[in-house]
Amino acid sequence: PPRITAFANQKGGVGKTTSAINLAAALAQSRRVLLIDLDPQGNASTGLGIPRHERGAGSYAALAGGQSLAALTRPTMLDKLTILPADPDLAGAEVELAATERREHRLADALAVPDMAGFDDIFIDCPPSLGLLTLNALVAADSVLVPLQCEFFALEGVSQITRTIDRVARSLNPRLALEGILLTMFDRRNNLSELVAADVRAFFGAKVFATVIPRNIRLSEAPSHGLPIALYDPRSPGTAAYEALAVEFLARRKMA
Amino acid sequence: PPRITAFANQKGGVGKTTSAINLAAALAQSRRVLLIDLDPQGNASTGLGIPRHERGAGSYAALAGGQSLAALTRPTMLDKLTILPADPDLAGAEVELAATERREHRLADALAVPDMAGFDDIFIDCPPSLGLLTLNALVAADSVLVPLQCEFFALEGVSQITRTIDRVARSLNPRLALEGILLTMFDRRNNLSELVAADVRAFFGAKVFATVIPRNIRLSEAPSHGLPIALYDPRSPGTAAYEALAVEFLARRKMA
Ligand SMILES: Nc1ncnc2c1ncn2[C@@H]1O[C@H](COP(=O)(O)OP(=O)(O)OP(=O)(O)O)[C@@H](O)[C@H]1O
Ligand SMILES: Nc1ncnc2c1ncn2[C@@H]1O[C@H](COP(=O)(O)OP(=O)(O)OP(=O)(O)O)[C@@H](O)[C@H]1O
Ligand SMILES: [Mg+2]
Ligand SMILES: [Mg+2]
Repeated sequence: PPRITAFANQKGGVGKTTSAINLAAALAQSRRVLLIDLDPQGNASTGLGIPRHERGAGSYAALAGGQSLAALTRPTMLDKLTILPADPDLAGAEVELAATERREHRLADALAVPDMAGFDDIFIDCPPSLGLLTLNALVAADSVLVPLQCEFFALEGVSQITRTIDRVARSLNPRLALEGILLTMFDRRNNLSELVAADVRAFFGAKVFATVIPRNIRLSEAPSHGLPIALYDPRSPGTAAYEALAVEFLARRKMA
Repeated sequence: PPRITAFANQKGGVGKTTSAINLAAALAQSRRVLLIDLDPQGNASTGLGIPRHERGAGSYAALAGGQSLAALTRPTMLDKLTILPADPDLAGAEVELAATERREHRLADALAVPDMAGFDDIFIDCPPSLGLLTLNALVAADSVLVPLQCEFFALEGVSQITRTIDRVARSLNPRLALEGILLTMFDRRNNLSELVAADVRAFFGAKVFATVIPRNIRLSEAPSHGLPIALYDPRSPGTAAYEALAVEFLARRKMA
């Protein structure tokens, strides 16, 4: 069965979507990957070329039940990369699902179907909160990749997401583990990045990916063209970083 | 009575907290300002020097009711700036308040007390979501200041917050208006900033503040010292930008 990784951090703007899209695209060179957009903002769907006006039923429909996943997923510009786009109804999901049965397990139940065997990896892009949508991702996932912007406010919040992972592992999903902490938007020119990176490595040790994603303007330009960085600018530092991350991501799996 | 301004945008990391802290500090040179931290991350509280371990009852206690606001607010390093810090219980507020009476009006009710007459301005820093906490801020507020990072994903999401403001104004709070859209992290060195700024001005016209906040590393360093930018580095471009914003903010009020 596929391994499921959630990209989660309640701190906003730390690179969850950028990392989910570009790591998925790098892995999709050799593995079959499904990216699930569980954020009502729908940035991962836009970043992979699904315009807003073309989004029919998507990840909300999968949570609500009743449609087969195969009917909801869409191809992307990469053969081996498939997306389950965010649909407009996702914005109301937290309130609507709150009073339903197995409200935290809706996504896990939706993914427990034979269709999913066609994927090697499933990634879930989460919104910047620890509400019911992120909780659904943590219950469905085997592990969590936590992107962490090299800034002070982001550093302050990292224990909130790691404590939540521990709590979910103790109660709702015993197999859930921290995949790793990924340092993003690292800016060599400024001291703060170094200080934050040193702090995080001192505290989390081997749980921090060796690969660091540099601040690279091409990464923020690529989504406006609906392309992952590897297709938008193959020679950019952003492409090199996410390809190195893909290699490390798979190597860490083998050792785990 | 004080004017109440919510700092809201569901897109994460766009400068909500940074703008709330530094505009509050600039206005507090001549006006009495209360900053309410309604984000479970508690970044505004940290940014104004209230360490995590010293946070007792705060904004969650105000929502839950039963304590006078005067007992919950704290002084800051600026005479005229007071803060209502985030407390740890805020993380569970969305779920806990969901089933209560007047759940969207809890903050508005808490602020409708004589104590508040001692302030000229009340600012509310919101989390990156459109859930019950942000809804409480929109129901309590006279207007909403929407910080917008000059990046593609942030641009994509701006209609989500402006549509929400319209919806709340039609149903729960008829006096709610858009205070303005504030362009943040503007980077002269890159084209994307210019493109986004031009797009936003073309669409929102005079609703966009003339003052633009540049990307300035000193703004991201200041919170690690628990200081607003004006005290951390008075000669930085960040200080100049928020002081110019304070002048424009007050001038736009007079014209409104
Ligand atoms: N390494 C990088 N270098 C430069 N810009 C980046 C980098 N990574 C992400 N960005 C840009 O920074 C912004 C925030 O990134 P992104 O939207 O991926 O974060 P997020 O955690 O998914 O945000 P949210 O919390 O809103 O979901 C985006 O505009 C993105 O294009
Ligand atoms: N003009 C600026 N120049 C440089 N860095 C900035 C600027 N404004 C904010 N920052 C930094 O960018 C990050 C995001 O800003 P901030 O935390 O204020 O955004 P936010 O919208 O409040 O985030 P969240 O959605 O998580 O609440 C922070 O690390 C902050 O220090
Ligand atoms: Mg995102
Ligand atoms: Mg904030």
